[in-house]
Amino acid sequence: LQKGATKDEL
Amino acid sequence: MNIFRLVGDLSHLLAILLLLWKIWKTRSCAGVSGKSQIMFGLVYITRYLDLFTNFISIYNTTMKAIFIAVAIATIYLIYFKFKATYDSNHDTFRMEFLIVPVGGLAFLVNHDFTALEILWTFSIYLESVAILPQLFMISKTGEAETITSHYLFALGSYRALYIVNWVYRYYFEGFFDLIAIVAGCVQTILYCDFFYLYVTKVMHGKKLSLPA
Repeated sequence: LQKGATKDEL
Repeated sequence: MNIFRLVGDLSHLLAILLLLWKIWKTRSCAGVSGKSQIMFGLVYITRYLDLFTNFISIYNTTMKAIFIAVAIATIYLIYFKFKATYDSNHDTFRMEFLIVPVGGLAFLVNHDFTALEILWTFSIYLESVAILPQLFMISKTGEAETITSHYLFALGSYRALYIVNWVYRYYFEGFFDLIAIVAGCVQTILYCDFFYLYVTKVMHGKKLSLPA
């Protein structure tokens, strides 16, 4: 599972 | 993107536009906590610092720009244009009691000890408690204008929908962000008693008033 990182959310 | 997050974002957009419209139309910010709005402004600025450096999509950039612009416009209306209608006697929650602990926690608990990541973490933690001055103000005045309660319902719903989005992403995309999830749950829990009042009163055409 990928944690945190991608800030593609508003 | 999934339907839960899209509806959540639209609910969030509706909330902040509803508040701006209410203040502009009634030319009054009575019953609105300026302190909460300042903290929301801080939330958007610290979270969207990557607005120009990290392009994700037109939608993402547009929404970030709108959120920052509407937050600044709302703060301007409250503290400048309609300052005379700002109810400072009831908006007495001490912001520093929220910002300092949240700032400390962001330093201690984060995914990555870099400036941008700590500011993002600060923003996530701050957003979860930013509504407290507004809820505190309503508990002090004992009531809220109907339009203000619609604002709060839309704002509370947005993060509740984000929780559903995180469940969806966990199962279908193997994605999860514990910091966002924990803060999102705290944020939504803070709205619970308001949600109860909203559903039992406002949805039956009554004014939102707290039991004295």
